[in-house]
Parts: sequence; structure tokens; C-alpha cells
Amino acid sequence: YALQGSRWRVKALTYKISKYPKRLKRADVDAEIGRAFAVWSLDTDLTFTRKTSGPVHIEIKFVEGEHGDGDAFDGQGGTLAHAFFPVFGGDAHFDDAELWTIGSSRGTNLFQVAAHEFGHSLGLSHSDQSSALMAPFYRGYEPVFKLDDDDKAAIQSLYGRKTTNTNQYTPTFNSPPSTQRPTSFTPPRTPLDDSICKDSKIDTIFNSAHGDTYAFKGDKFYKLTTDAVEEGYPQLISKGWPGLPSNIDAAFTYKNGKTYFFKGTQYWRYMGSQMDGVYPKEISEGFTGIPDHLDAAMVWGGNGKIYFFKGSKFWRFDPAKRPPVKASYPKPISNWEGVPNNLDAALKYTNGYTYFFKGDKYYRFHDARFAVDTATPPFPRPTAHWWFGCKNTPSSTAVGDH
Amino acid sequence: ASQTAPVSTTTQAEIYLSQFGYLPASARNPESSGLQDKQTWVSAIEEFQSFAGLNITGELDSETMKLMSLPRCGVRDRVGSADSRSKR
Repeated sequence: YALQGSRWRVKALTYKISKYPKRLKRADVDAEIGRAFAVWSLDTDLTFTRKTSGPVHIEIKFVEGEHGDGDAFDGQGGTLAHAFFPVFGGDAHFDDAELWTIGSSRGTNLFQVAAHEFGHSLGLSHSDQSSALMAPFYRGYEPVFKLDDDDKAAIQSLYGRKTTNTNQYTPTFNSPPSTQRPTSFTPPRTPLDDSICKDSKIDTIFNSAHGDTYAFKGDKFYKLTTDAVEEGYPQLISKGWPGLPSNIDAAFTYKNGKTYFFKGTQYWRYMGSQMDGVYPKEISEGFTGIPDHLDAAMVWGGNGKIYFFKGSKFWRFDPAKRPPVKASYPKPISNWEGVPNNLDAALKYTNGYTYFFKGDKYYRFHDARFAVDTATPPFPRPTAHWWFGCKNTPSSTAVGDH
Repeated sequence: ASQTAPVSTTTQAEIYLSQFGYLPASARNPESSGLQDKQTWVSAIEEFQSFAGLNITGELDSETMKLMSLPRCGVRDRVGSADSRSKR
């Protein structure tokens, strides 16, 4: 899955349908739209309340051709609908040139397309998992609808798991609206404690199960925004993860939502900021086949497996296999074209890309080409500028950069 | 209602790739004769093929154009435009 980078600050959201489709009964459309929203309530505490007037979070319209947002629809087929991410308002528009249908293999199924578009309204981008609801292509009518694990992981990384037991399949009406739109983004700032700008080498970097990004250095951690350090950071690791030591070697969050930290010969497991059992344990105990004193670890987006890096070698760990590490490992890091040895950190970031960090620089990896990405400015790039939002630091490492 | 033409020419593919975030927005304007260097064009096709689960050939082959003709969501596949700093 991929996240756009914004989400709603509240979970009780409101919506209204301000323009209905030509060919369907309003009551039927209300029911289908309510069902489509409810898809996202099954695994989170999100609730969706339909209003018939006044300000709402998400406004829905069925329109044709040019309709005022600069993104004209194109008649039957082609583009079916589009929606705006929370930071851009969250509204959803449907092309009314389409033959919208309910419960039929004819035309285009309103429920499926609406559930997809509301994923965007909540902050999800497109997924490259063809089985996911958030894949960009319409797959035809599916009488039995099931949200893919990829979609569940995506929405929970933004809004957390479900804690209430209200099954929100019947949309509620007109409860008091909170018309709070997402707060505007505070412009990124250079971190208050800008020592990280002077020495941007990190111990490790990882995403939490909720999609927040953390960089560790010494006894401190930095929470990152989309391009800088969040205000109020760094903070002490011992405050963020009670029981976890400083100078961590490596960390990653697995699809079970748990975060694993590695230091020396030992590892710790956390659920959020709480230690998840009795730790530390020996790496040899919990990760048979993986060495001690690691450099970096990550879950690679290309196959969802866990990769460990040390010196000039890497290991692939698959918890579902016996043994979890094939005899053909370790392999040379040079297999990852352009990635250097003796790494400091590695991460699959919320934009879907894989990143490697060494010293004060980082590399973006192109998973499809299995090589460091080509871009301008080229990689490696200075970590300080692009990850910590440090001002007066170069944005490129290219010598003689123009 | 008018029916959207399937993607069957390089120009249509260029507009498609630009519309969904694989090429810079400039490529979307059929009037402008924006020249794409070959590497950019091949990378854009590879990126789309990888995202759509096709064989990554870098060629605008029939399989690729067939997928480009499928009904789909109008939101870009690659968000976070290349020129914004936050694209790390």
C-alpha cells in the first residue's frame, strides 16, 4: 500500500451527497454510499455520518465532463471517478457518464468504486497489490466483497486498529457535525536541537505500525514529518520506549504491527511503545541464522520479507519458512546495485520506496530495477536536508553541482 | 455518453503516463511538443509496468496498452510530485 501523507485528525467523519447520479434512485444511492464508507469502519474506529446539508468533511458529487476542479471526466469508460486526499479536502467525484449499477454485473458497480474513492478521501494512495481495493484498475463486479489485508494494513497505519465494537454497517444520520477539516500543515522547521544537522549519521530508522517515522541516534529519537523533524523532538528513547536501551543497531516493524529492536547480541519486541513480553532475548534465539551486532534491518516492500545487513553481507529472514534463513545466505550487499557495505540503517518508507542510510548520506532504491534510483539531484543525497529539514545544508552531494 | 478511446498510440500513452504521475505534467498537453529523453520515457513505462504487475520491458507493448485502456480511478498512481522537497 502507499499513503499520500495526510489524514483526518478526527475519526468521526461526516459526508453529504450534493449531486446524485441520473439513473439511480436516491435512496438506493444513499444505501450504497453508506455501505462503501462502512468498509473502512470494519477494522478501525472511523465512523461516517450522512448529513443532508451544512458543512461536512467529505462531499460527494456525480458530475460529467469539466466540473470545476480542473480534472475533467472523459465520458463512459476511462476514468470512472476521483477523490481528494484529506489535506486537499477529501471530496469524491464520480463520472455520471458511467452506467452506475447496484448488485449487477452490468455497467460499473457503484459500491466498489465508491469504497475505493473513499480510501483516497481518508489518505490512502494507490496500491500495487492487484488484489487490493486500492489498486487503481476497476476489476468488474465482485458479488462477494472482501477488503484485502493490504487495505486493512494501510487504513490501520493511519487510524489505528478497531477498539470499539460498534459495527458501523448502518450509516447513522445527522449526529452533531464536527466540521473540523484537517489542520493546515505547519511548515517544516529545522529541528530545535539541530545537532542532527551537524552530524546526520543515524543508528537506525523505522516506521511504527501507525506509519510514523522515527530516527534513532545515541540516547535520542526524532519523529519525522514528510520532510523534516517534528516540533518537540528529539526526545529520549527511554521515554518513548520504556525499557529500551540507547545506541540501537537496527529496527523494523513487521506486518504483525510489532516493532523489533536489535542491539549487540540481543533484541526487544514492542507493540507501539509498550514492551511486548519479557525482553531482551538473544538474537540467536528469536532470529535463528541471523548474526549479532547488526548494521541495519528492514522489511522489503518487494516481497514483505525481513532483510538484515552486516558488513558486506545480507540475510533474508522469512518467519513463515523452516529454516527461516535459507542456506544460500548470506549474500553480498553488492547484489543491491549501488548500495554500499557497512550500512547504518535501512527502511521501507511510507511512500513505498526502500531507503538505505550510510554516514551523512542516503540512497533511494528502485525496487523494480533492483538498483539505486536515478533522479535529480542524484543519489546518494545528504540526509540532513531531505530527512531532517536542515536549512543551510546542501541538497545534493554531486561534486560541482550546478 | 461518449466512450473513452482505448490507448493505442504513443501520444495517448504519453498523456496517460503523465495523467497518472509517471511523466511530468507537461507531457499531458498534446499541443506542447515536449521532448522526452529516452531514459525518462523508458523509466516511466517500466514504473507503470511494475506498478501494474506487468512484465517490465520498458517497451510500450500491447499488454501495456491494453492495461492502460482499462476503466480506472482518476487519482495519480504516483503522488507527491517530483518537484516537492518531501519526495525523499
